Amino acid sequence: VIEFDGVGRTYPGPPPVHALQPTTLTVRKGEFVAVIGPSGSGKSTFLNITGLLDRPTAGTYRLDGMDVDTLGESERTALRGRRIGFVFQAFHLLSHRTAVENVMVPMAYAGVARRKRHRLALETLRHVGLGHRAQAMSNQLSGGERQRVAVARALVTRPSLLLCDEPTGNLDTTTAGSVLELLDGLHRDGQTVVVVTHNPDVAAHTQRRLLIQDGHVHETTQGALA
Amino acid sequence: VIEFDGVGRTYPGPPPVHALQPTTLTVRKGEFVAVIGPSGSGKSTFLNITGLLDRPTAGTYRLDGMDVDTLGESERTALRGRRIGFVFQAFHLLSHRTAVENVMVPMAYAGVARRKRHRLALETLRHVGLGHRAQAMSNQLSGGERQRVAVARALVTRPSLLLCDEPTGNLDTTTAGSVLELLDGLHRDGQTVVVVTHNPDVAAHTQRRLLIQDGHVHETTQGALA
Ligand SMILES: Nc1ncnc2c1ncn2[C@@H]1O[C@H](COP(=O)(O)OP(=O)(O)OP(=O)(O)O)[C@@H](O)[C@H]1O
Ligand SMILES: Nc1ncnc2c1ncn2[C@@H]1O[C@H](COP(=O)(O)OP(=O)(O)OP(=O)(O)O)[C@@H](O)[C@H]1O
Ligand SMILES: [Mg+2]
Ligand SMILES: [Mg+2]
Repeated sequence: VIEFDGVGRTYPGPPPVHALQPTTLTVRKGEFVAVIGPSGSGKSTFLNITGLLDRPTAGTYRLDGMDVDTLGESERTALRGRRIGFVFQAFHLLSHRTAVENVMVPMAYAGVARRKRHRLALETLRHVGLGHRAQAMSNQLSGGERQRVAVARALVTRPSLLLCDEPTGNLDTTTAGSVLELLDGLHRDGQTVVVVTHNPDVAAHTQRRLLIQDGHVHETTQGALA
Repeated sequence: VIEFDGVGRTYPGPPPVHALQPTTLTVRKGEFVAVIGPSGSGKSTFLNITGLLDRPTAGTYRLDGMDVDTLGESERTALRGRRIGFVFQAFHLLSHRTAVENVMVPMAYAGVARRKRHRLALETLRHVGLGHRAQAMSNQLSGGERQRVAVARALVTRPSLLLCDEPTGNLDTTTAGSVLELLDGLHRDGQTVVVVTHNPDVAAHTQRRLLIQDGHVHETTQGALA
């Protein structure tokens, strides 16, 4: 479903930063992949290109066999809305909307009736342990609560491709475990899950691991950085 | 140095949230304390009161023997600038300033010459492994790089009270270890360090642990939540 063919990304700066070196790899439908590596190594850059949030400066990215770099911005946005769920490393919630309103956002363009959107959003919030905070304004939530709202928002449409950028960094071990169970649940439904993580428990859990160091992507069997 | 006498915090909402239950405890000069507990349990609330960023709605907080709740805002701000270093859970960097400019900020009011401030800031950035990104705009840094800039900014004045709100949540194990070494370094100098953390390695490292659950603060010998 994800095909990188010499895909690279250099940020202009100045100075230029070679955040992702030309990379060729494939992720097949239904895989559960962890992406690990040191801070600053290129993991978010890799995930942003995969999620159509950024474009490569080298090579070709094919999503579901389609060369997405040739698509216009509105086509990419529409494709992203239909197919991809994304948990941002910095959450990016709407701060003056409630938790449940934030989780409802991805469904707004899918033609789902408001009452049903609200019910699904509330249900997904309960799955991340935030049923009791559904009506709270998102800027009145703790760091880990905001992170869980971001996770719920990414999961609520049961996307065929879920991309998570460090979804447990602000969570205690128990709460992180319940988030991992939700990712599992989506994976068991046959969806594709890619999770960038510094959490060794999450990295050990997946069938496949990519290690990124200085923008170079390697397959690895090692569960986490020492 | 930190005395909580029935200190509590209720957020009005609505609905009211009893984020911190009336708490009586003491932290002495030179202690190294970890604060652990589930997401949403009240840890940031506890730390914000300790760091003069928030006021209790019950009880009295004495810092260095002084009843700080009776001080006006500008006195509290001055006290905070002189005595406290704070690593925010959400970093709160100036996005259109460089990494080194961000780290220089706490020294601006201490009458330190600009050249020396720049040198100290650069040195501290090297200690968090970011010497090579000193001139980068902070909104062009990775999540973990921003976190490390926030750590450097809190450390650069060698404050007598360092308060860290989950300073390693976006860091791989190795980089997190080097941040922990910096906290150690300050502690060895005789300063007081309080670190809110979900990282069991950090929690196991300190001599003292406070566990917060539903706003209730307990002393614990257990290194981390299971
Ligand atoms: N401004 C606010 N208004 C209302 N409720 C708030 C506000 N800030 C925090 N809360 C609530 O108070 C409780 C404690 O929040 P706090 O940020 O202290 O938790 P925490 O232990 O730091 O959690 P985390 O580990 O997720 O960062 C949470 O239920 C949170 O939703
Ligand atoms: N907009 C940008 N302009 C210039 N450089 C950037 C930009 N965004 C990221 N970088 C740099 O590119 C490199 C890779 O960044 P990236 O965010 O992909 O790292 P990461 O592996 O996700 O790190 P972390 O684990 O800290 O989140 C870093 O050196 C970073 O400073
Ligand atoms: Mg990142
Ligand atoms: Mg917090």
